[in-house]
Amino acid sequence: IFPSVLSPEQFVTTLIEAEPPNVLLMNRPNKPFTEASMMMSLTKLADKELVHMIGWAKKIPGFVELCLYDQVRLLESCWLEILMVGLMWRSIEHPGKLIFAADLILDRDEGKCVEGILEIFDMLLAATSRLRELKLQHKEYLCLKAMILLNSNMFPLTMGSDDPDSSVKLRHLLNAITDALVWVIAKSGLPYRQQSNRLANLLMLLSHVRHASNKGMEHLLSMRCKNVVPVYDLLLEMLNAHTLRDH
Amino acid sequence: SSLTERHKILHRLLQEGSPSDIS
Repeated sequence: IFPSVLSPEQFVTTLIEAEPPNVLLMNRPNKPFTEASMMMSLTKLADKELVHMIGWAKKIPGFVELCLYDQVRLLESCWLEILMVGLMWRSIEHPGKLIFAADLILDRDEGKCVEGILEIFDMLLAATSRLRELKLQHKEYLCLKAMILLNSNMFPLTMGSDDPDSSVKLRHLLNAITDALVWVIAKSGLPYRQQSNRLANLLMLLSHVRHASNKGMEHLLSMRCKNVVPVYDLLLEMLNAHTLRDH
Repeated sequence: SSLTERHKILHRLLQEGSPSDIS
């Protein structure tokens, strides 16, 4: 389905239907955590969520119409931001806690057992409190998450791709998701001026998500280099994309 | 390495069925 033929309402409905299931860790280690056991839990969960994230992206109207090269570049750029914004949404009603999964709920202070992770937990908790303050609505969250994916790569995507129309399609998609977010905010009944403020406030939050993701990526790479945690499968591929880029 | 080489699993997931099809 090409996004330009969908109304903003239809676009949002498709985003609701595209939502991935809530993932469980299943074999949560006993407390207290050690550095290795916490990192193992977090990476196992991330790997499971990543598989569902690919399925979610494919259900965003127009995403699979982009060339495969662009689909890969977008996902490898934004995967940790998407995981983090999902974590924030799950944690929004639970101040001071990070709801990684229903069976992996961490208090801020539990971050002390992994070197360097407390700073990232604090960034995530701060961004989550801001979303709580703004009373982020579910449909707004869905639009922001899709926007993170589609806006994740600032470099010309089609270099190396065989489909010159792909970047035009991506621009159309970004316009469609912007229209959808504007429509969701307008439907809330806020006065026009406050609608613009809300849009700006929500979009400004995205730079904090990007910042937390960059810090998280750096942290995960260092944990892997120090052999604190082995990284396998899809997570390894996604992490390697960032290692290669950094070099 | 090329994008295809470094993203074998991602390519497979993008080109094949839904995540529920993949064990």
